[in-house]
Amino acid sequence: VPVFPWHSLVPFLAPTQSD
Amino acid sequence: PSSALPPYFMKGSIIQLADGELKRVEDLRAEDFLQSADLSGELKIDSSTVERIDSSRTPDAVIIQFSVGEHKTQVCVEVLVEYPFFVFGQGWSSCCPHRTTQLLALSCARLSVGDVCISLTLKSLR
Repeated sequence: VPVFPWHSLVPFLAPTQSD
Repeated sequence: PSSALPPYFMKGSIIQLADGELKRVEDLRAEDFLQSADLSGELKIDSSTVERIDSSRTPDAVIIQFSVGEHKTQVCVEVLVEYPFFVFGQGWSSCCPHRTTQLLALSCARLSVGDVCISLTLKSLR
């Protein structure tokens, strides 16, 4: 049975600087 | 289409928390994410508020605009309508909960503007 790490389930919303 | 979603959102998937504990994806709670991020050292949980949900040119996709973290950084992501996010006080939520349940068997609420989702950032970025 595969086991997945918890952080796979959370989107990584890295702030990107647009300016 | 179901193959476009990651396998770990399927009901019954086994998820390992940072302390080694194993839980099914449908049993996860906000505390599990917060405690795991605390233990990880590198990762930080942010609160990301849904600001807008717009349709996409891509079929079956939406563009979700989030206001991320204390600095309210605006971040847009394009995801499939059935892609689940974890909402504080609500649990798994998607833009099309019916489709999420159909494809993944994962119980889902409807993701709406104003919902506060769990997201990750790197501590070193701050």
